Amino acid sequence: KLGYALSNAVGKLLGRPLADERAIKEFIRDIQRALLQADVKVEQVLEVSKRIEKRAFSEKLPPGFSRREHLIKIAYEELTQLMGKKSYRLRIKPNKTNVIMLVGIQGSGKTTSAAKLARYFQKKGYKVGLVCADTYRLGAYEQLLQLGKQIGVNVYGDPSAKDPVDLALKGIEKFRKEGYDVVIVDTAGRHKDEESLMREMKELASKIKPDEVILVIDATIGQQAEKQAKAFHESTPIGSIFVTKLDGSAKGGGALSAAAATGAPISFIGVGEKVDDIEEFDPPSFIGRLMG
Amino acid sequence: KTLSEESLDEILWDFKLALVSADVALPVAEELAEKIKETLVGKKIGILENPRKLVLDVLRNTLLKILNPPSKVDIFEMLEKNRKMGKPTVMLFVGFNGTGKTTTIAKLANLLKKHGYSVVLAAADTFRAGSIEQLEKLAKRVGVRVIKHQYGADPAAVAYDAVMHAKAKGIDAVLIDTAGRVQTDKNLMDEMKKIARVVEPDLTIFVGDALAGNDAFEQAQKFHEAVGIDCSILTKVDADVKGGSSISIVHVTGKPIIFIGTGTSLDDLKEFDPEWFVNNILS
Ligand SMILES: Nc1nc2c(ncn2[C@@H]2O[C@H](COP(=O)(O)OP(=O)(O)OP(=O)(O)O)[C@@H](O)[C@H]2O)c(=O)[nH]1
Ligand SMILES: Nc1nc2c(ncn2[C@@H]2O[C@H](COP(=O)(O)OP(=O)(O)OP(=O)(O)O)[C@@H](O)[C@H]2O)c(=O)[nH]1
Ligand SMILES: [Mg+2]
Ligand SMILES: [Mg+2]
Repeated sequence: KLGYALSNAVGKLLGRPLADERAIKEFIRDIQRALLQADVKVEQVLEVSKRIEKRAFSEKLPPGFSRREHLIKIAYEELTQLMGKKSYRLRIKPNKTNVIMLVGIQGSGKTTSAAKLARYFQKKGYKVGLVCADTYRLGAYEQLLQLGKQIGVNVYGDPSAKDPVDLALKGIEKFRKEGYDVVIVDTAGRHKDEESLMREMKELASKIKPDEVILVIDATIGQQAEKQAKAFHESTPIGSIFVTKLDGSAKGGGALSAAAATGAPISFIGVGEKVDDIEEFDPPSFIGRLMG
Repeated sequence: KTLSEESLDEILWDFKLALVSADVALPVAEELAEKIKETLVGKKIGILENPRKLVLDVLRNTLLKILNPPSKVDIFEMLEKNRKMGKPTVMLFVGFNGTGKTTTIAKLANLLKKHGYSVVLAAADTFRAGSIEQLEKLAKRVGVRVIKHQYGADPAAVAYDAVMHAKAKGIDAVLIDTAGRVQTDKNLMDEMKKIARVVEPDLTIFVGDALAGNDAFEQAQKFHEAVGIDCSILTKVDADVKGGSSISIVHVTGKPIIFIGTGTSLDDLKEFDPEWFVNNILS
């Protein structure tokens, strides 16, 4: 289950007569290439490769380990470190209406992911409601409404509303009165340089007091991921990250860098356009794919 | 002194990292580095000349050359020519999920209308929730008509319908919206090929997200292989991007970027400026 590129790099290394300094350096270069191509932040790639190199040259071979196994062990350990926390599972608190707020850059997959999360919790037996608090995008309410209909989840929205805070509060209150367990709030796309939108997001979070803020990140995002995620985190502390579109060819290294930068764990991944195309985040398979 | 392979390798490694940091796809950055190395290795330079500055100059020129490919696309020239021949200019918009195709179509329709051209839109994304309503609402804002069927309809049929409508009514431009798709999905790529086969667009326009990293290269390559991209539009350039994906996209398609998206409003469509992008990438 270790990625193709990583095992390829190790295989190349051991194909040499000597696992000498030059061979190890080439091994490190191969790992760097794989991580860069996976969109991991350049600085992080250099950091990780420095650590692998240091350990490769300074650590004694553990008993029973071949040079090959030791190198794989080091690389795998350092890459897992990049991952941060292990499996994070979103906890739904009992006897209250849990509010989950989705935020992220335009087109990252928030609305689709909102529906996926609604279905995920619905399958677990929770009473779930969706709130469309995106007052900017034309057709946003219709999109969420149609998705909600597909899975039999009620959607609250008001296309004529101009104030997302007031709208969200109304929607949450309505679902709270009816004893809903989970309310998922979809918000408008925004990026860090849209100051008024970032302020609005901050205000929205402070008013609706979500139990979890999820940052939705597109797996195709490149080197800007970390900077964007940090800005979001400064405005609204991010509880976890939902990485979308991993069914494509992108490896999601940007999302990984974002997770490392914010300290937020990855909770879910999106693996397709359908409402069922959601998976709980599993670090080993993510690394495998990253290095593949 | 002469530029040794070793000193070049070191300089080029740094530049490669800089290019990747600017979101130029790794294979493209590596290819550029190789070409520059071939050009400069063994070259004699002045004692006081700074090799790093020399490489930077060569790199700058190489990037500018990439962003100004020999094949040019002038939408207005095309519209004029087709108008004189009494036929509509058919533009097919394709791309990965969420890159901004639908919004970009509305922006371009707005621009064409401002320049006195009549436009009709085709709601050929018959899959995604709310796609038809989104296009209709945008069209209403611009003041253009939408040809649509129902969700689940054959996208090629909707597109064909729109082209026939344009021909019958003497409309200058048909802008066809299609569903976002992953280039690794054979069925979706086949569906796109069918739409292109049926309507034979004058322009097949790839819409790419400026925030994308290495996948911009993958997307552009696969979409180009599938339907032949005539030009691209790069969106979300307002999101503090370095813009390296422009290099990847133009390099792999050999076709120009004709516009950039600079926001979510209808007038957030600007001309592509290669100089700005190269300066940004190398900043
Ligand atoms: N292939 C694939 N497509 C996805 C995934 N998640 C979302 N999408 C698609 O990505 C596109 C954008 O999704 P949306 O849910 O509209 O994105 P958004 O973040 O709500 O967009 P804005 O509200 O405009 O910011 C749509 O075409 C979705 O179907 C995924 O996991 N895989
Ligand atoms: N900031 C910014 N946002 C943009 C730009 N272009 C599009 N968007 C936003 O990106 C999001 C997605 O735009 P869409 O037009 O729905 O994208 P799409 O490619 O049609 O999406 P799918 O059909 O689902 O694949 C929307 O929120 C748009 O407003 C741009 O240039 N800048
Ligand atoms: Mg949305
Ligand atoms: Mg669309």
